[in-house]
Amino acid sequence: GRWTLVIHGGAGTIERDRITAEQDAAIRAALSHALETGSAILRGGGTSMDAIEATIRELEDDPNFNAGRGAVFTYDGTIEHDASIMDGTTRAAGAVTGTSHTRHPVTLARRVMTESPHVFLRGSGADEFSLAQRLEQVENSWFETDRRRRQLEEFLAGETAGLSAYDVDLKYG
Amino acid sequence: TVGAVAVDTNGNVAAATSTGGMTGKRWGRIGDSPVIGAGTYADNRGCAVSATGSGEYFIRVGVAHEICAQIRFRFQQNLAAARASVPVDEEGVPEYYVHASEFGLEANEVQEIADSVIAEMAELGGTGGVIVTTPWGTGTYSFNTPGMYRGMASSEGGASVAIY
Repeated sequence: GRWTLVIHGGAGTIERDRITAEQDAAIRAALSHALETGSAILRGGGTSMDAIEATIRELEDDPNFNAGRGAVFTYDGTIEHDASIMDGTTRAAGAVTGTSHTRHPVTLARRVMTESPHVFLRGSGADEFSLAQRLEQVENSWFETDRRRRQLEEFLAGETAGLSAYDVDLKYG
Repeated sequence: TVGAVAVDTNGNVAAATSTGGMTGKRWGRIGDSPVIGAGTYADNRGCAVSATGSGEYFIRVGVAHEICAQIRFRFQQNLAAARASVPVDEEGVPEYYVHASEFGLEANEVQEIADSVIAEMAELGGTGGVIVTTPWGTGTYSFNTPGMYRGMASSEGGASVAIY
């Protein structure tokens, strides 16, 4: 009857001197709360699928994390989400990319898995499917935060100064 | 990017990841988070994985599936070794049978596998991390960045969160 839940809120150059004590406390509190939400489901005998969806919905609503509300901006100043989910029991899976109006992208990914014949839906088609599934819709602006807008402005300023992150020598792919 | 992996009291695992991608992304750039097998994978034979980091590298290494596959192979190796070590009688019949359901990987083996796949990704130049759980209840972090927002809870012992 053992259960385990592990979560993450992103990895990267998280520098101690750039995170204020308030941000540190807020992030730890958000992680703890999301962890407890999922743990309560597992403790009560609930499924791992329900536990991870509930946990991630909470993190998507928290502006501290790059997902849902508080996600980063695209080059064009909009916000587009990606999400995926997979059930180890059946290896069923659902995924969406480039969605703009679904408040909880992880729930949309799960609906793709359970209510569509597909695994992966993209962009306006995924938005259309979300509407058909009557999932909660929000204006794209609802996801915006000042911190992420400043990050986009810094990024674009770098572009103008010729320090493009799309420098051909900077090869990710 | 946010992610969660879980194993429930029935031993079923699941994984999910959600993200806004990278600041200033253009040309329809997609990272690993929505790519099954790269940023997210779950299979009751091995593990559940959610990843975060420079998505292009997680896609190229197929990180989530690679970790699951290596855990599965290690499980099969360990099980075969355990069965081979059972004493047999003169007719060659084993004294007892090692059931797969009684078997599992230890947390340190999962850690070793997760670390090796993250290291392989780093060789290509990628940075980031994964969270892993298995049907046997282990919970694992592995990352090569200065920090990863993360948390873990289990029926075996408490809950903890960390940043650096």
